[in-house]
Amino acid sequence: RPRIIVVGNEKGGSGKSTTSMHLIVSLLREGFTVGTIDLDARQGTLSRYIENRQHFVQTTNAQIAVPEHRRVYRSAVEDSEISKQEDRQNLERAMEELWDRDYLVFDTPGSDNHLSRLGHSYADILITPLNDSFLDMDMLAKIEVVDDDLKLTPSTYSQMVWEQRQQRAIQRKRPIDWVVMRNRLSHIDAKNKRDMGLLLEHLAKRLQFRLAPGFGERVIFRELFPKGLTLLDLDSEDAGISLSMSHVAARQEVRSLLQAIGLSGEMA
Amino acid sequence: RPRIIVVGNEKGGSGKSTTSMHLIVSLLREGFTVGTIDLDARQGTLSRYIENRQHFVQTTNAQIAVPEHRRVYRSAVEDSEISKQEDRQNLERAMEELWDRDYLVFDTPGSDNHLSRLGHSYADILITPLNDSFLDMDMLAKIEVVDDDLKLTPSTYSQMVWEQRQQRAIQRKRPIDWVVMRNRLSHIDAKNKRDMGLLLEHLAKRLQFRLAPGFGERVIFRELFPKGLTLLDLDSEDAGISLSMSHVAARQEVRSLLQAIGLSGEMA
Ligand SMILES: Nc1ncnc2c1ncn2[C@@H]1O[C@H](COP(=O)(O)OP(=O)(O)OP(=O)(O)O)[C@@H](O)[C@H]1O
Ligand SMILES: Nc1ncnc2c1ncn2[C@@H]1O[C@H](COP(=O)(O)OP(=O)(O)OP(=O)(O)O)[C@@H](O)[C@H]1O
Ligand SMILES: [Mg+2]
Ligand SMILES: [Mg+2]
Repeated sequence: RPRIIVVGNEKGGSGKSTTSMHLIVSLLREGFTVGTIDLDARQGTLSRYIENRQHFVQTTNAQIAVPEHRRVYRSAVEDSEISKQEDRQNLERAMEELWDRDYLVFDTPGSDNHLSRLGHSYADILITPLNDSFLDMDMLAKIEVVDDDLKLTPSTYSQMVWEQRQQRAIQRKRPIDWVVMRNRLSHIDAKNKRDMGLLLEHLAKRLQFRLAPGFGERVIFRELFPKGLTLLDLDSEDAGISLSMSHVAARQEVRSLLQAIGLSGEMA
Repeated sequence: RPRIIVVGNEKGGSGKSTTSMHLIVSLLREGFTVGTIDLDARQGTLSRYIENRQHFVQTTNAQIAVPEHRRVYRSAVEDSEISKQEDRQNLERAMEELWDRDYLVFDTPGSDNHLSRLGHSYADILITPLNDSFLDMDMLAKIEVVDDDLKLTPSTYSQMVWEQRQQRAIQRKRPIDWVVMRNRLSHIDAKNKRDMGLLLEHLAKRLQFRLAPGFGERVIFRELFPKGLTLLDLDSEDAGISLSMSHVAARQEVRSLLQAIGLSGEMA
């Protein structure tokens, strides 16, 4: 059965859709088959990214792999019991259609809703990207300095992840491997980066997640969206853009993420 | 009656809460009275920021102005008609309690819901921050290159803003002054910045918004969150952090935003 990777963070703009797309393309280029589900269908960033990729392939005949993609919209039914059932049916139908794939990747919204929580409950691996920022940190844990000591209280999103962990334990499923990944890292700002790094190490123990190497703030992570491409597609001749130091560094960052979540024996 | 500024963008992480806080503190320091409403109460970034500020004032006796703040949670009632009424009652009650203020600032969520749409309908000024990115642009307009020409189709968030504009026209209210502001601008990456700038100029005409000068990507915009402070508080002796080139530039960026939305005669 496919290994399921969920990319989640209730905090908006932490890099879920960006991380999802780069993960998906890496897996495809490793030769795996990949099914993708957009659980943030109304905003649809991942769906648009993949649509753009389809369009690029159709108009250029490029040899570029595209995942098998499904959008799952939130149920619009008013009755909350029925709407939850409908969410479950819609998600499970999409999963069934993609069940022959090696990997499934779910992109989730930057807000809390039943469909997103349901998606999280299926994670073998949960990847949570996060900006190097106290504002983003606040959704993982409230930080207070009490008598010179650091007090960390699990916050909204962490609580939700733990509820899914409990659910899975009750259902005797394998535990979620929770991986947190810093994103949009500044190439300067050493002090803030160090502070965030220390906080995340504390938090990793407290909330039982592990830290993966992150992505720097690099325009190459977003400028290829209109073509549906990523920097990983650029060693193919079809992409038509020249490589640079930043691209090489970005490529290594994506590779390190894959190694950290144990997805690329060959790449290691 | 108070002038109402709504900070909105359905796209997550575009900088709504950051922009809200810097706007609020600027207005307070100009001597205006400010009421603030967090319509993203579950995530509560703005509420937490203001809570931290309260705490800082209480523990240091600093002479630092704090806005009068309200959190408005989404109605949890299942019946959609009653839940919409409850949203309206909750928002209007908060507005009534703050009605003696010079300005009201509403922070809104990075997702679409009835409470957020309702909040948008009260805007005299709507400020939409946006990352310099095709992913963020996609929520304002779908961009397609058709026969060497740029085709711009209003996207989900723009459509919602236009619905609120139509509502206000029907109710004979004054039109919304829609201001879009680029945020987290890179200090390098000239080509992407130029491309985004051109797209936004086209879009401004098409969607009838104006472009305000934006904020650069600067750690000073986020590192003072734990103390509830902003760079604007730093010329006060209580803040305990030394100024730098980036702070001076950031201060000018905030001042330019205020001028652009016509809020600071004295500062101009
Ligand atoms: N490493 C990076 N370097 C440069 N830009 C990035 C990087 N990661 C993300 N971005 C940009 O940051 C913004 C937010 O990223 P993205 O849309 O992937 O986040 P998200 O968590 O999916 O947001 P939402 O909560 O709205 O779903 C986008 O404009 C994206 O292009
Ligand atoms: N100009 C800036 N410079 C540096 N960091 C910034 C800037 N603007 C925003 N940020 C950071 O970017 C992230 C997103 O900003 P913010 O939380 O204000 O966005 P938002 O639109 O309110 O997000 P949400 O959709 O989750 O409500 C935060 O980590 C914030 O600290
Ligand atoms: Mg997304
Ligand atoms: Mg916010």
